[in-house]
Amino acid sequence: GPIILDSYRVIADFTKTSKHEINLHTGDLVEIVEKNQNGWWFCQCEFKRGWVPASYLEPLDNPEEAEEAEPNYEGELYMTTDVYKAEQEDEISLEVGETIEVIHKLLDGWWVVRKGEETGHFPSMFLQRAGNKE
Amino acid sequence: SIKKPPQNPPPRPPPEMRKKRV
Repeated sequence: GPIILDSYRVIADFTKTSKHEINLHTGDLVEIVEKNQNGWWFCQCEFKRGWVPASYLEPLDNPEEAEEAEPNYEGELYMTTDVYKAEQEDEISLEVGETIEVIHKLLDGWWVVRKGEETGHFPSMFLQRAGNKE
Repeated sequence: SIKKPPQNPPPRPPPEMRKKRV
């Protein structure tokens, strides 16, 4: 039978920054083919196909319904695979090879992580699992 | 391949969405 794809509505204009992304216009409807946990989703919109940021979409059905996982305040251990310097005040700067705890895996790919007393958003694409806590 | 996602982090949510989730 036909494959039913999830439909989403675009909530803000997005201008692509590389050739495998596509531009989005507020109000457009798109179908999602693949949801990558790094926050880039592969979508099709009429005849265009490409990657778009999940944070610019809301579900067409039940827009108020939360798709996000619940936060886990115990934290899951991850290691950073790349350096990132915070650009917004709610982000955290980390070097390569730091062990941190992930406390909220957000669909937009900007996970909430904790290192010591500090918490902030960090790109999930720069994180890999670092085993289990005792 | 086109199925490989971009290697840079996606943009943060638009400001109006970030307010909504606080």
